[in-house]
Amino acid sequence: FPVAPEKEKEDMQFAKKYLENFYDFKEEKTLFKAKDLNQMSDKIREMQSFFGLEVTGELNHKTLDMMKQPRCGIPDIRS
Amino acid sequence: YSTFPHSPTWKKEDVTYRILNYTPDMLQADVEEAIARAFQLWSSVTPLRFTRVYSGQADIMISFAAGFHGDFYSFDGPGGTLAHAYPPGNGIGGDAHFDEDENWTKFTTYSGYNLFLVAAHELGHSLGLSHSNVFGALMYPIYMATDTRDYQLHQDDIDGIQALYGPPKESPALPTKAFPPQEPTEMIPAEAPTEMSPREEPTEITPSKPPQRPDDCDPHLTFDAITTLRGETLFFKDSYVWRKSPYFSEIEHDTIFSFWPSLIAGFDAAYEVDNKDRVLFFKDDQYWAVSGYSIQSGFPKPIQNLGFPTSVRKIDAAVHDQNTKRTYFFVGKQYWSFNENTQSMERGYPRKIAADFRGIGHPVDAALQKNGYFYFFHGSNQYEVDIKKKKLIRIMKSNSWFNC
Repeated sequence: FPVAPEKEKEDMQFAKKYLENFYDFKEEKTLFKAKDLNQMSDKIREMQSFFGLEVTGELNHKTLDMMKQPRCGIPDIRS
Repeated sequence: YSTFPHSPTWKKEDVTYRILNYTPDMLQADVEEAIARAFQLWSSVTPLRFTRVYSGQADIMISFAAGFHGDFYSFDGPGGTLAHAYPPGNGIGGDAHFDEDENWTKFTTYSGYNLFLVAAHELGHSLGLSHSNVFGALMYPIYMATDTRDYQLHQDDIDGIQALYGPPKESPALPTKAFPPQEPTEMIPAEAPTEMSPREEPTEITPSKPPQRPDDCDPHLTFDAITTLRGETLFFKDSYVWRKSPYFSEIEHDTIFSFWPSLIAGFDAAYEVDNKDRVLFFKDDQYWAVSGYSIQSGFPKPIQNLGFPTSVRKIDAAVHDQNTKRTYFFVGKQYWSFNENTQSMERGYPRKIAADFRGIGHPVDAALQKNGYFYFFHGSNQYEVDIKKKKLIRIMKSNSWFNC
């Protein structure tokens, strides 16, 4: 659905925490924002692939919705 | 399935467990039964035997806690993470923690999480399984509200645990007691272990097949419910939803599950209160509120909360009038008017539909307000009504919105 604008930032934060918890995403405080976003896209791809979603690397609504489902606290992918 | 790095397992067949505390959401006996049944699920397909102990250190220590609880993985309040458990090992190894901020239940309900289901998943971790990406497997990371009365492990779960421990020897071992229990607890009357029958060829477990997907342009197409949502229009039938968006030309056709996995399909009615970014779904004598994909907490609620008499057990259709801030509920040949500002049913209702909506002399399946008109759906027809002028404008096929 169209996302109520103020939620977009909130969703991005939520997704970052989800990927840190379950997909071993480490947000490096780099000066290069693009690099950081690429890393996050890679992790989104891993998560989309695990759940059989369309692998786009983008935080679309189906991906975000899957992230919001009640779940187990153990990571899906670990280093 | 998957295992943890280096595939840690218990190097013995007799594994002990201890329940350290209880959730106030359930009877203690129900907690004990749920845990025992969860262990029995795994012992029935492996050589493992689980013994409950009542003091001292056990291999698997089971506890309920909220927020920070002494390990590095704090819980997160209601929803989100429900529980976690550690792979086999010393100390915290094998332990299972359940988030006390969740509502734990004995049965599968809307208003909580089934402890047996979550415990069975977490004990899979305590035995060395990690997550499975097979939808329908117990070790799938996301909680799936499932009927647990005759719960069976998915073949993927069995393959995974038997890769770690092998198959059971002669008969499934049941959890036993080590010491005379301080408090007498009834041993779970389990059916006498039957000889493990060679499993039939595993059938792929798939969610129950939704009814045949209806054709968008079937001239006999009818709808269960229709609502707007953030400028789009959603048409519901059985377990399907059509999405008509002002932003895209084609009609999207999805399952309701793909938007709200925990809502049961087959809505009776739906409407949006647009200035609250809120859509209400009705099924039988209950209703839910969602904001986008999120189901608001505290739902479902009984429709009597809105002011319906107990004689009303379900509603046929609902539509919110953005001009008057009234919501009209249709039941049989009558309708009610609900004031969204005062959150109360208006006096003088119910009234006959035909008295106020010209040309609508029959029950309404679904209702919609769009472009200043009201649309009342009855079977495969819809009636466009100008309620200001109390005039029936035209009658069309119900799916005329799909550019057929």
